[in-house]
Amino acid sequence: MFEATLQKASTLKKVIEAIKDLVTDGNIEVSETGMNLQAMDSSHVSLVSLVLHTDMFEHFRCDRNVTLGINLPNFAKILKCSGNDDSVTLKAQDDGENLAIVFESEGQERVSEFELKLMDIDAESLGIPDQDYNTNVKMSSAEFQRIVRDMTVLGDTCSIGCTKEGVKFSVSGDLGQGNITLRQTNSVDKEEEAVTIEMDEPVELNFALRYLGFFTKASPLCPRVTISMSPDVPIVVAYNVGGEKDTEGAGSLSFYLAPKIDE
Amino acid sequence: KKGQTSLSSFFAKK
Repeated sequence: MFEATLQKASTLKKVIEAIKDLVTDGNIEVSETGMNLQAMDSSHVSLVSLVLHTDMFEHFRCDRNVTLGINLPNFAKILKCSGNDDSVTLKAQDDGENLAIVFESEGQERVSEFELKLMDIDAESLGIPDQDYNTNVKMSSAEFQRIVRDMTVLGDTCSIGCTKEGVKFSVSGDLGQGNITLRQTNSVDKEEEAVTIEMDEPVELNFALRYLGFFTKASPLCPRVTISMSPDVPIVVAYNVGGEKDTEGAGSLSFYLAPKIDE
Repeated sequence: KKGQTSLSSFFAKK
């Protein structure tokens, strides 16, 4: 059987909220190392990779690997029933048809029990190469969300260009064009707002803003986001889960998006 | 005009 308790149900709620609009159904693979989910959107343009290590959990027991086929919007509906400071326990039998979800308030005076029906999901799995990226930009996740939202006003495709000086987001559409440049900042009052760029060579790629917009729904998870790019490969937009700022969390939520190219 | 590529052209199926 599988049983795991997370001290903050809100963390799981934020994770599922962040992906439920991009991916409807997904298999959460549970093993002794933790919980993992890999799923593509219906057009196979973007991919979500969620890793929750056992360290994140107050209690984690997995006797045998289990695949939990989950309808994410429905899971999100149940997670919304948790209180802000509730803990959450997930339980499933080896061949069970349901996922049990139990919320407990801090003083344990309120216990809510739910069951979510599991599904058989025939999902395609992709091998993501473990590669080093040419460019890694770390910035405020709220700022990234704002830029993506602002770019969407003008068009559907955003160019992201990076040099040592800064990262430039550009868009053009029927009503005109715009661009926003963020300069690399070494000393800022607020650490969370710093922009740091590690790069080998300048890179510029084009991406569909619709998908970048979906990714930014993960902003409440972490004040910082890491954007990784290399020429002609998918961009990675990554958030730590259950960690603080730039420090490695015990989990991560990464989004991959295939670039747009000249036809 | 920019065309959208698919992830399967970058990542192999497992």
